[in-house]
Amino acid sequence: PDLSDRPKTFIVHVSKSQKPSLFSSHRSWYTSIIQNLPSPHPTKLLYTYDRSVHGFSATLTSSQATQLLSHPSVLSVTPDQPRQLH
Amino acid sequence: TTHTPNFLGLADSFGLWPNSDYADDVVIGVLDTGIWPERPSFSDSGIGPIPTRWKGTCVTTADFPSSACNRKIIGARAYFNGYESHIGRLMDETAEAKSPRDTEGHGTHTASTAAGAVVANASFFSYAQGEARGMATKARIAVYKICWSSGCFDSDILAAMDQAIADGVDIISLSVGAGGRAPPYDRDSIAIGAFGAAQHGVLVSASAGNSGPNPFTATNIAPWILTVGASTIDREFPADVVLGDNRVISGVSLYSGEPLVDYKLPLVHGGDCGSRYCYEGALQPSKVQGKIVVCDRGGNARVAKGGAVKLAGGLGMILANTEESGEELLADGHLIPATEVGEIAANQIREYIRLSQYPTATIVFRGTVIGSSPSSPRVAAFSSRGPNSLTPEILKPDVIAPGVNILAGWTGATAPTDLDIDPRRVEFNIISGTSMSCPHVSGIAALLRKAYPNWSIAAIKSALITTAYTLDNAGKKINDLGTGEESTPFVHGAGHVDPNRALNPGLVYDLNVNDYVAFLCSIGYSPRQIAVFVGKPTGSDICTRNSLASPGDLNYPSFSVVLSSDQGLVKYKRIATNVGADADAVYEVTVNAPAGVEISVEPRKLVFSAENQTQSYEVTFKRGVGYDSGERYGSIEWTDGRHLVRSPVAVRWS
Repeated sequence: PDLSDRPKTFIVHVSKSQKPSLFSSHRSWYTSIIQNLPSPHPTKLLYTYDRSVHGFSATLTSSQATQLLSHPSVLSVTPDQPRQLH
Repeated sequence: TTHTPNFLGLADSFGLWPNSDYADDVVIGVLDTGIWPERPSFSDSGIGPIPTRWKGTCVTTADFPSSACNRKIIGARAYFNGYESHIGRLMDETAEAKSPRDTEGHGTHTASTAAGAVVANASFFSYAQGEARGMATKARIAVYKICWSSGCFDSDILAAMDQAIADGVDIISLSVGAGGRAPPYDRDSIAIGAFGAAQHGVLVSASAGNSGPNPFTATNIAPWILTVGASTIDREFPADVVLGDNRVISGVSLYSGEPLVDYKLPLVHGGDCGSRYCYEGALQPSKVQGKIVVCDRGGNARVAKGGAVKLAGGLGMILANTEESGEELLADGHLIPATEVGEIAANQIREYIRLSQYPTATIVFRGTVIGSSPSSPRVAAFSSRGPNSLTPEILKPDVIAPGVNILAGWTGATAPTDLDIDPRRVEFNIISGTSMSCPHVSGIAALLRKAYPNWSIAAIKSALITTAYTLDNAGKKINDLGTGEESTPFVHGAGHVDPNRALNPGLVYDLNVNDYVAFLCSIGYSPRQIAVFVGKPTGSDICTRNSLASPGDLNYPSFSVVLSSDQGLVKYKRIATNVGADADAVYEVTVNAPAGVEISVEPRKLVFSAENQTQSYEVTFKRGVGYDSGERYGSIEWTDGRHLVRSPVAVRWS
C-alpha cells in the first residue's frame, strides 16, 4: 500500500438539496457517493451532518478526497483537524 | 464557582438573576470532556420538570447509568468515531470509557461553571471556600463529550453540534479550539458549525484560546461566535517566599499538605541542578535533596515541576515566571510546598541565588484573601488576543470574563494536578484558562435568553458587548498581565462582562444570517465557499442580494479600523435597535477619539418613538496629523441619560 495515501478522516460538505430522489435518505446517498470512489482502500462513513453543517465525515485516502471534489454536489472537502481544550 | 457570581455583581435581590428566573428551562449544551454527574453541582433539587420541547436524551453505559441524568443533566452523549479513526479503536474502556463520563475534569468544571446548582461550603482543601453556584443555576445541562485523552476532533465536534441543535439547546458552550492561530473560516469546522447553529437560533459562546500574550492569536473569531478572553478576579491565594536576607516576595499557591520546617532551607536554581524547567528525571538528587528548588515556568506543566522536585528529594519549589508570562500568577494545588512568583520577583530570587554564598528561603502560605489584590480584573497573560488575524475589521475577542483561579466541579477519576503520582481526589478544583471564562459567559447568555426569549443571538451578544466595562475596581483602566501596561480593545475586546447592565442595554446592534452571508461576500468568498456555510447551492447573485461595502460595515457592536497611507479615511454604517423600556428615547453620541485619528458620527442624535424601532448612523474614521504607525484606541458612546451604549474603537495602521 502507498503509505503516503493512507486513509484519513475528511469532512465533506454537500449541497443537501441536490439529493437524487432515488435515495431514501441522505445517509444512503452519502454512502453511495463514497462507495463509488475508486477503492485501493475501503471507505468508511463516520457521521452524517444535517444541521450544523450539511454533509458527512468519512475515512478516505487523499486521492479519494480529491476525487470527491469533482462530484457535482460536493462543495468542499477538508481534513479532520484536532482541536484542543482551552 | 465561588466568588465569581459576587465579583460579577450577580445577586438574588436584583438584576439579572431574579429577572431571568436563573435561566429556568434554558438548555446549555456543553461540548467538552463529559461530566461527573454525581457532583453536588448537578443536583436537580428545586428544578421543575424537563422542558417539553426538549428532544435530547441520555445514553446509558456501564459507567453512566440512567440515574446519572436528572432534571439538571437532561442530555448526555459521547462522540468518538472521529477520535477512533485517528488513534485506533478504544480497546481499554477502563482507561477511557466510551461514555459521557468525564475522566479528565475539564468538562465537569465548565458545565458546573455555566449552570451548576447552589452548593454550600465548597472549597479546594479549604481554599476559595464558600457557596458555589453556576452562572445560571436553573438552566439545564446537555453534555456532549467530544474531547478524549488525545484530543478533540472536528468530525466529533460537528456531530455533537448537529445533535445539540436537533435536541433543542439554546446555548452551546465550547471551551475548545485551534491552538495559536485561527484557521480560515471556510476551513474551520467550529466556525462553519457555529454558523449552522446561528441559522437555528443557537448562540455559540467560545473560548478565545490560551496563546497570549502574542498578538493575532485569538481563535473562534467568526463574527457569529461570542469570543471570550480571560481575566482575574479580586481573590488571591498568597504564598510568600521569605529569602535568607529576610526579603519577602509575593507568590500564590494552593498547596495544602504538611508545612515546611520552621527554619529556612537551602535554595538552588533548577538550572544549576540539571534542568531549569525541572523536568521529571532531569534533576540531580545530590544537588536537590533537602532543598527548595527554583524552577522556571514553561516547558512542562506547572504542577509537574513540583512532582519532579519531590521525586528528586527536594522539599519545596518556587515556580519562577519568565518574560513570557510576566506577572501572571496562577495558583496550583502543588504536591509539595510550592509557590509561583512573577517575573520581577523571579529575577530577584535568581540574582539572590547567584550572589549569595549560602542562599536560603522558606515559603509562608496565607490561604485565601479576597478584595485586597492590587486591582481586578486584569487580563491574563495567557488570554489570546487580537488583532483579528482573519478579518481585521471585526474586533476580537468580544469580551473578557473570569478565567483565572476559578473553583468549580471536578471529576472523581483524576487528581486535581492530573499527575499520576497525585493520589488526591476532590469535588472541586481551581484551574485557569479561557476555557473557564467561556462558560461564565455561556451561563450569562443563558440568563439573557430567558429574560428576552424573542431576542436574536446577535442582540444577546450586543447587550453583553456594549455594556462591558473597561475600568478596574480601583477606577483605573484594566491592566494587561501580559505586558504590565494598560490593556487595549485588541486584548479585552469591549471589556469585562457586566451581567446586570446587559439586562438593560438600551440599544442593540442586531444581525441575522443574511447579514453574515453579506459579511462572507465582503471578504471575497465565492458562492461555492458561501454554500459550505448555508448548506445549499448559492446562485452567482448571492453577493448582489447580500452586500456590504466592507466587512467593517457588518452591524457589529464594536469597531475595528485599518488605516494606511493609501486609505486614510474609512466609513462604517451601523443600525441601532431601541430595546429600552421607553418607546420614546433620544440618544446622543459622545466620541472618544484617539490621538491622531479623527472620528465623526452622523447624525449625532438618534430619536426613537417606538420599541424595537431602528435608527442608523455613519461613522467616519480619518487619519489625523502625525498618525503613521501603531495602534490607537477610543470609543463611541450613545446615551439617553439612563443607558450607556458603548462601542470600543480600535484603529491599526497598516
